[in-house]
Amino acid sequence: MNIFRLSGDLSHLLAILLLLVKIWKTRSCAGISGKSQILFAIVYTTRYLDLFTSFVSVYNSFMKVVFLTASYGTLYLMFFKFKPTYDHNHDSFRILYLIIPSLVLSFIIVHVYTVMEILWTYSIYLEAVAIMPQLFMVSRTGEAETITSHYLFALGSYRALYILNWIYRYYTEDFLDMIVIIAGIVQTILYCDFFYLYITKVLKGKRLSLP
Amino acid sequence: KEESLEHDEL
Repeated sequence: MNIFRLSGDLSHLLAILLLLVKIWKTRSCAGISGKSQILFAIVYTTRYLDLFTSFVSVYNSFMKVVFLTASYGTLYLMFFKFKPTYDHNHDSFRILYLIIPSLVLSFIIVHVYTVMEILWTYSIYLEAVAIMPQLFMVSRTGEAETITSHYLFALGSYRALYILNWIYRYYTEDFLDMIVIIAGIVQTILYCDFFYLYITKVLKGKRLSLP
Repeated sequence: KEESLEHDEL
């Protein structure tokens, strides 16, 4: 554990809680991509199966349970409790285009051929692109609520902070996991355009709207 | 049979 990893985790946690609070307080999931949320639920489920097979620390296990619970809680709010507010017309990204290639890639580039390892690798690849339906939705509607922008910023920052963590770990403990590092870089690059808009608009008190 | 790796990150 180092300061970059901890900041990344807290940023990730903040993002997930922001989203839940936003939906709960406004009683609406308008502007949120249900498809991205489905992908994140798949990501957490396939990655955190190791809750049952390996124990790293109380901290790790606790965070895994929180991420899983919050993720399924978000799905429940979106697809059951506040379903009438879900803007499915604008959530039109075809997620099979992300699910299938990630799955194929996880069979091709993987550290060890075991079921658990392939599922873990799949979760890494899928996570890298899971935000695409959400970004596509923002580009289609041309705007995002400020709280949604904060959510996206926190979620994007998490993997960027993890990159600093991997650089730190490379120098301090020779840690080098190319699968997670390359996927993490791809994931962060996808947010760059949004980061630019966030810094130039939202931080100056303006609503995020596309030209 | 090879063992799965232990991943210590989230």
